[in-house]
Amino acid sequence: PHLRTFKDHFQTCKVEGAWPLIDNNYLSVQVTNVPVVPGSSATATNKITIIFKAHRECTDQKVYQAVTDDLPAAFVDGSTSGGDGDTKSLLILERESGRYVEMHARYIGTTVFVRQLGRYLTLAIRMPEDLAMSYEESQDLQLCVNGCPLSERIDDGQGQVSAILGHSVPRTSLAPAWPGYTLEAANAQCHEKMPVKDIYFQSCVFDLLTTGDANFTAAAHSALEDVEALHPRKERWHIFPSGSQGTPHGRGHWAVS
Amino acid sequence: CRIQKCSTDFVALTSHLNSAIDGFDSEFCKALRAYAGCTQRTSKACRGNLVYHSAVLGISDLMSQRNCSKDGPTSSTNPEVTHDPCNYHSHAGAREHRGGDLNPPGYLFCGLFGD
Repeated sequence: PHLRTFKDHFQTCKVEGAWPLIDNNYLSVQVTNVPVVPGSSATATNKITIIFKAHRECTDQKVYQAVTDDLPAAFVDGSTSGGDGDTKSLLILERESGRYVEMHARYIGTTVFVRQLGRYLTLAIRMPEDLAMSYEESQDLQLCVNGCPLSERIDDGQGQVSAILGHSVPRTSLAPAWPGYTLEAANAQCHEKMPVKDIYFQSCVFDLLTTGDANFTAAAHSALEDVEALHPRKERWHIFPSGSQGTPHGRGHWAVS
Repeated sequence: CRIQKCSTDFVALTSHLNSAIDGFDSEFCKALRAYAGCTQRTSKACRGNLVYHSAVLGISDLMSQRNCSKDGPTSSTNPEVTHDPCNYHSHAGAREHRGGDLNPPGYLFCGLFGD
C-alpha cells in the first residue's frame, strides 16, 4: 500500500502480513496486507486493528477491528463509546454503513478514519505530536513514525512511484499493462477525480495499472480527502514527485506544496 | 522532551497568584496538579532527563508543603477553557489554538491506502 508517514514521507511498500503502523503509550494500530494480484509484490490492506489503551479515568481499553466486508461501527466488545456515559471521551461514528467509520478519541486529541473501498481498507489518523512520540525505544517498528523498512519498499528508494511506472509498463504502449488499463486510460481516469497531479494522482495511476481495479481510484481520492480533513498543515496536503512540481529531498522525502 | 513547556505553563499559571489573597492555596494546588499531569504525559520521552526528574521531585515536595490532594481540578493555560481531564484540547490544545489557527501545528497525520 501507499503510506504517508507522520513526517510526510510518502512510500509504496510491500509489507505483506501484519505490520504495526503505530505503537505508543496511547494507541496501537496494526494492519494486515495481502497480495492484490499474482506475481506482483504489491499488497493492500484487508484488516485493521486499533487498540485505544486504557487512560486513567477517561476510558478503559477499547479494541476496534475491521476486515474486508466487516467494517463495524462498534468496538469488539460491542460498545460504541468509551468513558462515562456523559463524557464519551472515545466515540465511534458510522458515516457510511459498512464502508466508513470515524473514531474520535477526545482524551488524546486523536481522530481515526477507516474506510473500505472495493475489497480493501484505508486508514487515516491525526494525533498530537507529543502523544505520537511517546513510546519506548523498543517500539521502533512503527510505519507511521519511521516509514517502511528499505527491504519492504517497492518504490525506487526515493518514493518514486513514477519510476516504477516507467520501468514496469511501457509508457507509450496502447496495450494494457494489466487487464483493463493502459497508462493513458489510467491517467485519464485518475485525472477525473484528482486534477492535481500530485503523489495521490500518481498512486492512483500505479494502482490502476497494477490491479486493473477501478476502486483504487476512489481509494486514492478519499485518501486525499482524508488528508484535507485531518492533516494540520494545508500547505503540506499535496506532495509532488520530482520532475513535476517539486523535488525530492533525499531518500523517501518529497517536496510538499 | 517538552518538560520545559510544562514548567513554562506552570510559571504562567502561578505568576499572577498572590499568597495574600483568598483562594491562593486552591489555585496553587490546581496549577500543581496541572504541572504533575503535564510531567506525567512526558514521562516516557523525558526518562533520564535531569530537568524532568527535578521537576517531578519539586512538584511532589510542593504538593506536600501545600497539602494539595493528588486528585482534583487542575488549571488550564487558557483561563477561558474549563479543564476537562478527558479532553486533550482543554489542556493541551488551548495554547495551540491561540491566534485563531484552526489547524494548529503540533498534530501529525498518517495515512495508508491503495496497493
